[in-house]
Amino acid sequence: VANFVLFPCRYACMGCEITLPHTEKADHEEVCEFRLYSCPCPGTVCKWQGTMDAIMPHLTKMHEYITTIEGEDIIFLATSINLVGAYDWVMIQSCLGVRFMLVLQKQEDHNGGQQFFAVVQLLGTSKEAENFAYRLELKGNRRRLTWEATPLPIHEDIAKAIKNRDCLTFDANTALLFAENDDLSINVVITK
Amino acid sequence: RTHRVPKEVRVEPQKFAEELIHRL
Repeated sequence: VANFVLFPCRYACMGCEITLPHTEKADHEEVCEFRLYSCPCPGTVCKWQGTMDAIMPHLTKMHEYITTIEGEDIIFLATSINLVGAYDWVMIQSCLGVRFMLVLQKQEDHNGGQQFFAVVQLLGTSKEAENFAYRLELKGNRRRLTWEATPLPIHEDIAKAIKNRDCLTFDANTALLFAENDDLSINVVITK
Repeated sequence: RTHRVPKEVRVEPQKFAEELIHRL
């Protein structure tokens, strides 16, 4: 009998209106966009979980070092990029009616080599993310390095994108070509 | 034609916490 009955998603109380056979219920609930999301801050041990609407209030309250800037075309100026060790530079760009998390991450390998990764994540669903494109550009000294892609949706892990090199990737030597006084200027342009 | 200068925001580095945990 259960095969003929449609069950509500476990996140129905959060707004999901989907009903489906019990055989498909678990698969749907794993990707349901009404489920709780983890804090998107990279490299932190924040255990917060909440709904999509609660993410931005959480970031401004609990991660107050994250600055928000308005505009589709902005300059993300990462300071002190030559510090030894692994670091994140994080900010929020608000434009086109939505918000994006901009992340520059520096990692060190076992040989002391440094890699930089820059990526943009929409604080929204994968369906919404498909409507946008972002461009990250390093410019200066008669050189230009550009990466263009669709922003990651909120449920995709930034760490996974970095692991897959699905982001702007460059090493410390390249960073030095574009840096001025230990500061790296990244032009971020978001389009619909 | 005028060229709009994009707004610039200075972003300070944050210590990558996962690395700190690994060091403990």
